[in-house]
Amino acid sequence: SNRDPSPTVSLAELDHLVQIISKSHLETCQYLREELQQMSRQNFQQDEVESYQSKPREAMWQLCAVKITEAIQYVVEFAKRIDGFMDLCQNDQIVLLKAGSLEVVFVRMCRVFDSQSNSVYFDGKFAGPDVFKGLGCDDLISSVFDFAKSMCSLHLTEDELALFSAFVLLSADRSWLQEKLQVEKLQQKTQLALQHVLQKNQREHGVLSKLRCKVSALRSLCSRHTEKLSAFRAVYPDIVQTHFPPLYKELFGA
Amino acid sequence: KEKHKILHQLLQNSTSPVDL
Repeated sequence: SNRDPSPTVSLAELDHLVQIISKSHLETCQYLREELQQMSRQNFQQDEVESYQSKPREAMWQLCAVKITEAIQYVVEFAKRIDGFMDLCQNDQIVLLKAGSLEVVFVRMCRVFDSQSNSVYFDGKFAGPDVFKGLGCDDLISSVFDFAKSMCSLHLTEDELALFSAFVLLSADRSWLQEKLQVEKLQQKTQLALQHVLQKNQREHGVLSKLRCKVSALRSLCSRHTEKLSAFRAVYPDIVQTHFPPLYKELFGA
Repeated sequence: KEKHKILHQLLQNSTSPVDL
């Protein structure tokens, strides 16, 4: 509309942006499609599930913190390769990563999620929600699985997933941004590129609005993760302090 | 800066995912 403050961007520019962001995504996505196809779709056996369940709560938390941190390191690399991200001031780079890196991990989770068996690739095999019982966060785990399942049902291409991840990361409404306008411009361009690619892929009109709904679902998942971490830390402060990855502690204020 | 030492390092490093 006329009130739309979106920057004027040529189709060639949009195509270029799609290319850059897709390339960044593929270079930093942790598992390539080919690797995923070759990965055995083996689920954990009952005795293995029980072995995860019988781990002490703190050991399971530590294991998940390590896995999340590994995935986040790839997201940081993705961010660095997004056109314009490294031109933002350092404060804003940090703000965007602190708020958005786990959200992108949840978005990327649909690549390693099997809807049929409701399981996710974790620690070498496919794990259902019961594997994570020892964390003591059944409601959060079940919401994360539901989110992954609903992302899978959109059947996004890698291009679409790359642009949606960049869109999430470049959220201009995060608190404490110093150059909000700069971030807004980048996010608007990314949204135009996402619309462009959805149109080109002849996706139905509803996909973009479905993706917009996912943004609020992601925020809710992340704030619930923070709540669960605070509750865990209140009981096991020393475990968090001495055994959790330093990057995880920096990101989630542990 | 001290509070986000590792993030700063990661942002400044020219690492590739292979090195991660």
